[in-house]
Amino acid sequence: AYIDRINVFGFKSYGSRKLTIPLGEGFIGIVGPNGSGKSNIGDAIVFALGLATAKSMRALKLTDLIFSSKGKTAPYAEVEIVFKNNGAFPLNTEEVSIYRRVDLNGKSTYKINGRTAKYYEVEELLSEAGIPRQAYNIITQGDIFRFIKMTPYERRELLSELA
Amino acid sequence: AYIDRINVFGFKSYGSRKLTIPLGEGFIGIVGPNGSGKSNIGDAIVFALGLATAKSMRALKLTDLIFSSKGKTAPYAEVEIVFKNNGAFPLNTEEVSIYRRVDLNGKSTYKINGRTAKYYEVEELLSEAGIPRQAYNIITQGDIFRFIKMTPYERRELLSELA
Amino acid sequence: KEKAFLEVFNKVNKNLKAIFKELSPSGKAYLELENEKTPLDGGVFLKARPRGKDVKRLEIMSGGEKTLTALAFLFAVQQYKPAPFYYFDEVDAHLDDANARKIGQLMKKFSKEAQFIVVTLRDTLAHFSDRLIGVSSREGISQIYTLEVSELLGDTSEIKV
Amino acid sequence: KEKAFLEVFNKVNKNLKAIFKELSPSGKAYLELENEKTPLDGGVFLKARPRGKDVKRLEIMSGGEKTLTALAFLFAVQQYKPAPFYYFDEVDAHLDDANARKIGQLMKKFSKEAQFIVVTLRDTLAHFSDRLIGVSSREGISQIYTLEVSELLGDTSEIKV
Ligand SMILES: Nc1ncnc2c1ncn2[C@@H]1O[C@H](COP(=O)(O)OP(=O)(O)OP(=O)(O)O)[C@@H](O)[C@H]1O
Ligand SMILES: Nc1ncnc2c1ncn2[C@@H]1O[C@H](COP(=O)(O)OP(=O)(O)OP(=O)(O)O)[C@@H](O)[C@H]1O
Ligand SMILES: [Mg+2]
Ligand SMILES: [Mg+2]
Repeated sequence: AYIDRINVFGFKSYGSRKLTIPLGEGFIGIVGPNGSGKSNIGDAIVFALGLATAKSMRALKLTDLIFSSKGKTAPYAEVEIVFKNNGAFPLNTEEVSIYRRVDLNGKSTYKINGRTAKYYEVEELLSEAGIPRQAYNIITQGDIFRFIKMTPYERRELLSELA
Repeated sequence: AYIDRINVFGFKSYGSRKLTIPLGEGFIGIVGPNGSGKSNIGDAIVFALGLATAKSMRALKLTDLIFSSKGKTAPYAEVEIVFKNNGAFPLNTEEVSIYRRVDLNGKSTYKINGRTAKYYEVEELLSEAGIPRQAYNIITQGDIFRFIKMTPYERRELLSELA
Repeated sequence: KEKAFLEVFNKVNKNLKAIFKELSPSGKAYLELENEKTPLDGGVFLKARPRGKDVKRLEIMSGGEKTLTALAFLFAVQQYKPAPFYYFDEVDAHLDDANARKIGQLMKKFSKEAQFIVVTLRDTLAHFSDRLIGVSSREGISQIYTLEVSELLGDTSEIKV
Repeated sequence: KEKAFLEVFNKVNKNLKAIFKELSPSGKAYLELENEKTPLDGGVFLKARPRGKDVKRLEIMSGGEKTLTALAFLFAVQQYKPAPFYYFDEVDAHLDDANARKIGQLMKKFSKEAQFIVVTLRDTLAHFSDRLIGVSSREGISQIYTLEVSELLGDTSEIKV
């Protein structure tokens, strides 16, 4: 499986409009000036896949993720990660969509392939598809050193989870 | 004042031999491959000027700073920072030398212009020459973010010290 | 259970040694069990000996050496059991150009088995990508567009992938 | 005592605003007293509003924006009361090329008042230096030599020994 594209609305710096970030198979480079919104792509992935306990999104509360500029705020922030399945997910659709929205009141809604789902269902689905619970496949800025700083016990845990 | 040169022996990666690192006035660039020994120059400065409480030298104990390789260890580590005075220090020598040695037993010796001195004498001398106590003029790898992460009180302290 | 763990440990360790050798030809990195007799009672140490040096505590390595060791470990895990995608944000921040190029080559190779999404501020890694996404900001709002790898300034001709 | 503090505060604040404007032309950064009436009872906030954006908490800024804001603050303090020397180790790690060049120009300017010792893995900053020190490692022992700024090829990591 791989992420084919990411659809966002009102999320962090992406403004109050529907926007599609095309990704796809292989080695995708993300480039641009400081502050342009590159790392926010990683935050969108962490947000939608519910991995925020494992990773920081540089937000003190969920509602910080809702786009705001010059006094105006988007009504909500939503992110949809669209995977090409290729048999990795226990679903028989060619594409698998994982969606999350947070409203101004801080309430989250998850959807799998368009139907509302509970967080634990997303968690289980990702685990089946081989996305690790501690999300070591997502290295945010400065995060690479965690493999050096982790204790020998944490490292053993990481390896045990692979077994 | 400025650092004219740094003399080292047995310090970190600089081997068991006398070595001079020429610096001098203006904008000095330090370049070279990963692991070559660039940051160890900053550690030499922090070591000799007794600023280790303010800065990490990536050593758990002082004796870690003594060069060792393939089982062999230098008998001691010494660093001498030679400043051009230009009236900045309350001494009437053209150059001001601040020296520190650590022996295998972990004991430190300081010298100012060649004569043995106590640590507090070095501390006072540096303060007179305008080298700040919290050493904010020395930015080690990753350290730049401290100005962002410091609390409003720490920032007030930094400014008060300038008054 | 211990048997399953040891199988993972040995395979990842084998990968780590080979990958680190590729990155630092006369250096080595490896995993070590704290407790050889009952592995699950102890931890797993990560040991590294960069070229020409002794095995030293990880903390005294340089920023670039730590980055290489950490990436080698991550790739070793990935080679054993790839996640469907990897996201790397400025992992080249503390790598010199030669090491960034080595990491780029490794990422190119491993991106045949898993998707690699790599954020970078420098051309070196970007030149190894199959496809490039450009991000810019206008009045605080991010704009997304696709770029050709050949559009990167700096010299694409000297990087044969 | 409060009077002396306010003098430092106002002067450094003035410097910070001007320096940040130079780095981020339509952005701004400034200091703010927590307690306007009795400054020494409160702290000092560092506020930044990068170009086109609102003033946001420092923590949600990007790595590059944080670096620029921190350097602007440091230069503002230096402009008020320079230390005899400054040592910067890879402060350009999270700067794009354009921002690294702006920082290089500022360092060039401020190095007339104080010595700037700048460790970098990229040519951009190195090109602004007056003099270059090369460091390499042979069998784990560092070698030191001087380089001409014109000798910088694309690669600071492939230095002739
Ligand atoms: N809720 C929000 N509304 C509007 N803008 C936001 C919001 N949250 C974050 N931002 C903006 O997003 C920008 C940071 O984006 P990001 O971290 O993705 O930049 P970047 O491209 O990774 O930069 P760098 O190269 O410096 O790391 C900040 O300038 C911040 O102001
Ligand atoms: N006591 C010691 N004896 C011998 N070598 C040492 C000692 N202490 C540190 N070193 C070596 O110094 C090297 C690190 O040097 P340094 O941190 O200066 O590198 P660097 O040029 O800054 O690299 P980078 O660009 O990756 O930051 C390490 O490889 C370490 O093994
Ligand atoms: Mg970023
Ligand atoms: Mg270094």
